[in-house]
Amino acid sequence: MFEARMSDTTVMKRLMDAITTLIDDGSFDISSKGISLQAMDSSHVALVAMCLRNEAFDPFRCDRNLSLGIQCKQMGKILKCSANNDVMTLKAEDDGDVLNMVFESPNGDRMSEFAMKLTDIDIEQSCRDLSNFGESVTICVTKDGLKFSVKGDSSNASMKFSQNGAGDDGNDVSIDLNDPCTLTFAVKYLNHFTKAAPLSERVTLSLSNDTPLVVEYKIGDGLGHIRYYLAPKMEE
Amino acid sequence: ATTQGRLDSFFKVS
Repeated sequence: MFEARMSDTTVMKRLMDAITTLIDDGSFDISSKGISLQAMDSSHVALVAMCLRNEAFDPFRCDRNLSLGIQCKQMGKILKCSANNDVMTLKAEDDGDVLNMVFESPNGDRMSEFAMKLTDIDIEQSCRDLSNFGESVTICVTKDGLKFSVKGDSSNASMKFSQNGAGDDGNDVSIDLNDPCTLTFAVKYLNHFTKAAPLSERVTLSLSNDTPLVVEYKIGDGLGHIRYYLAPKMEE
Repeated sequence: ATTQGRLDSFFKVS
């Protein structure tokens, strides 16, 4: 039996938005530690890894580890039926094929219930090639700062953030650099990752030459995180 | 010219 109650559905809504941007369905692993997910997009270019600790729920009960195959769009539709300050309860039987979701208004005068059918997810599902990629962004990190540059068909653009400076919106930028590095990525995916921005005030980009980019957003005060991994573009 | 890398070449995918 799995049962978890969250006092505010906002985090779950933002989290599902941040996941649905990359994947259609995923296996959500439920254990006594909380809820986690790791899934690649259909083209195997990017990966999303999410963890929401049991502390995000009260109470959180998980008698046996479960893997729930969830169609993210469907869950998103159900979540849209809740108000932001609703209390949400998730329930699943150990051998069931349904995830029950209950939303209650804080004063208890309204309650809505949904039963979502779980799907068997074939982890080895064949990937579809993406025929077109968006434009590329090159990220260059040196001791002077962080520079994003895009070469388009008709125009070029670049943005630079300095180590001790502040971004346009006044947010601080801090850089922890071992070696300078330059990597190129498909902008399209970075745009997808920004879907997670409402979950956190700060984003951390980790880059190393010839390895995937890691983009991390922390969830709440130690409640968990969502991380995206993105394969770089390679020189031919 | 650049080609899009895939995560499979960086991680062992089981």
